[in-house]
Amino acid sequence: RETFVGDQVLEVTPSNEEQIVNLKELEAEEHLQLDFWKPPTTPGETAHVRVPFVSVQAVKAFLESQGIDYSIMIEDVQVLLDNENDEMLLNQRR
Amino acid sequence: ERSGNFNFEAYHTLDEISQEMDNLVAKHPGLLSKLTIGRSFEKRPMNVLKFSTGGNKPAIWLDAGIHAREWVTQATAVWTANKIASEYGTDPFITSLLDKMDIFLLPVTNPDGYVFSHTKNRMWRKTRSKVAGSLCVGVDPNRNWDAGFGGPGASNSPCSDSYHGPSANSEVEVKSIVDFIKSHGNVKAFITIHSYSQLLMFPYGYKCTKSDSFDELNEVALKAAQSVASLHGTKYKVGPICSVIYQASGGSIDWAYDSGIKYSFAFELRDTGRYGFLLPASQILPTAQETWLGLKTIMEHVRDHPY
Repeated sequence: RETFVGDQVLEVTPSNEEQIVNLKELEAEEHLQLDFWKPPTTPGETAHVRVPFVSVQAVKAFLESQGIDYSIMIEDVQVLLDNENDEMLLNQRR
Repeated sequence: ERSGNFNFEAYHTLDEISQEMDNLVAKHPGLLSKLTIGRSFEKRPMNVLKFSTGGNKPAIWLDAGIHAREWVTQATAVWTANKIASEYGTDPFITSLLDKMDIFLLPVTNPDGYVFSHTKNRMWRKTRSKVAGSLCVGVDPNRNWDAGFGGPGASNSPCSDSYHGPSANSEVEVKSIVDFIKSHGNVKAFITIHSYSQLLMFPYGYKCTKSDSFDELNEVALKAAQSVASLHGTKYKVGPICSVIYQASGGSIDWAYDSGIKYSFAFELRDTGRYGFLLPASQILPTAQETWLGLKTIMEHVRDHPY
């Protein structure tokens, strides 16, 4: 089973079309393995992107260099997955 | 849970959901039956629950989980199935609806992807079909329908999460639904349930022009969104796919609408708390209950506006 320790989900708010283009170009960088849960569509609307742990610093540096607003929506994806899995096992035992 | 106390406030494996579907059919033999409309790429049955009071009435199609990782949608579908089955005969709306229409409900539209999201990769969204000549696996089943296929908003890279596939209906999961609905011939509404973003959308996605039924669909969707919000305050955005999200080709509701099914809608269920599709199981029940109010609004309109 694949794990996602340290992966973060960022809520990104592009403020103009240029920033949206930049985000789409970032998505095309296959080595970053970005997983857009909610794609960037229009300026001011939030996008959500899961960033593998190894790419977190690089992506944050890019967003800051482009002046693209972001916040951390999920600090560590694996923590949520472990909770979810524990709940399922608990239910099955029950 | 075999003895019938299925825990709707928990996520379940495909086997557990299948078992619950059998339990429901066993509990409601006069109303409920299970149809296998096809088999997935890995040969898992695509089991549809048919709610019918007899005869071949005009029908409503409901599906969930076409994107495997959106677990709250399959859970909502199972809860909805139980609600319809257990309240027929007592709830006036459900009783009047089923006296006039049949309902077909497919709780796990992408069984291979769903099992894979439980066992190997929780982030998995696509089917599990093998793509000739590529190391990557799977097609986005909501870009594979014959509606503007291969157009904007879908990728032609097999490694992309929005890969449209080698051709329309290449995914047997999609083709099974298409063939079933074509053979039924009297489906009047097509509702597909996704998560997350709290959106209620109608055609078109593959083009950004207004559909002929835009005004009516918009009015129904606005009312449905109000119904959803009335329970827990969950706010939905409403509109055609193209303007609410972006231009996306090969989507199921576009195919349904262009096939003559006027009342075609797509729900994107909640995340009200920044969990994305990793919605905690504690939110399954409130999500299913609020979604039901939106579905009810749409189905009332469909029942009262035969065409």
